[in-house]
Parts: sequence; C-alpha cells; structure tokens
Amino acid sequence: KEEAEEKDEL
Amino acid sequence: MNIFRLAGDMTHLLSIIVLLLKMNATRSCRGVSLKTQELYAVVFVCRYLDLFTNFISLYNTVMKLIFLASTFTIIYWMRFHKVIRVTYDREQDTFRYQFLVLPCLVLAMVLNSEFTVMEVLWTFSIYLEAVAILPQLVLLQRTNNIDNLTGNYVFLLGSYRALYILNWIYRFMTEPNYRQYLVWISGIVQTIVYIDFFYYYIKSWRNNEKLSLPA
Repeated sequence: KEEAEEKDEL
Repeated sequence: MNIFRLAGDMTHLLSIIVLLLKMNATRSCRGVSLKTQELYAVVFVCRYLDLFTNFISLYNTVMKLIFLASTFTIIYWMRFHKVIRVTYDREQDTFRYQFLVLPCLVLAMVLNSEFTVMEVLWTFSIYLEAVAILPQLVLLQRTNNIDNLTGNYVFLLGSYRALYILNWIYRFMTEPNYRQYLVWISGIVQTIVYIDFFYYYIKSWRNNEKLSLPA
C-alpha cells in the first residue's frame, strides 16, 4: 500500500 | 490529492495542449525541440509501466494515457506530418541524447530504492525528466524570435514543476510517513533548470517585449 502511495504522482 | 498537485497536473496538461494547438493552428513546429519531446516520451513510457501492474485511480490512469498519447502525437507530427515536419529546426536542435540518457541511466542503476527492472526504469524516468527540457532551452536560446506560444509552453512546464514542489511541502506537512528523497531532489534540480528562463520570460512580459534569451 505504501509503495502505491509513493507512486501516485504523474 | 491536494490543490497544488491538481493545479500542477492541470498546468502540465495545459502546456501540452498549448503546444498541440499551436502546431495544429500554425502548421508549424518552429522553435519546438523534437529531442525534448522524444525524451519526454521515454520518460512517460518508463514511468507509466505501472499502468499494467498497478491501478491507482481512474484520474491517474486517464492522465497517464493522455500524456502518452499527446506526446506521441507531437512527435508524430514533427517527424511525419506533411506540412509540419518541414518547419522543424533540425540544424538547430542538436543536443545529443546520450549526454542526458546515459548519466541518468547510470545514476538510476546506482541510486534507487530497489534494484528491480521496474524500479530502476521508474527512477531513470525521474532523473531524465529533470533534464529533458535542456534541448528545448538550448533551441530557444538559438531562436531569435521566440513566438509567444513556445514561450508559454516552457513557462507552463516550469510552473507545473514549481507547483509540484508546493504539493510535496503540503504532503510532507499533512501525511505522517510521506518521504521521497530521490523525487524531491530531482524535482528541485528540474525547477532550478527553469529559473533563468523564468527571469527572461517575466522581464519580457513586464516590458511588453518579445521574448529572447541571451546566448
């Protein structure tokens, strides 16, 4: 989950 | 998603729309660097590989697809459009890809948070984005009369980066475990790259003069 949050930027 | 992040994304989107409209309306890509556009295409392809592995949100997916499609459209027009490709400043757009791509690739192999193909390519895209505007800035410097739309395109791109920094500050203050040092440092470098351009852009705007960058 943390990993996904980190990469939510474009 | 905070207001700075949304404003940043919208500014980024607007910059690309400005470029597409300009090229479509004037049938010309004078002053536009194909090298920068192709570097952005590499950036987007490497970064958005997670389209296949990880769903974040509809917004996220749609924006990624728009960035990919619009960048490839610009490249296609500059390379193959009957009328537009003739106006490309091939002799002036001489920045060498390898000067940017190779150091970023090496740096991404050394400095990353996990040594996997996906992670290294993602990190590579972060580093490459920071410097991908350089061929465009060099080309602008060589163009005597920078037309408004090309100047606006670069100004909007720089604004998008500045808004992303505000977004990170906001996230850092509101999200307890939010840290991404590699992204922050690359983003700050990327924004610094624009400072010189911003100075001349604002100066020309205040003096009501056409934008030109000193060599």
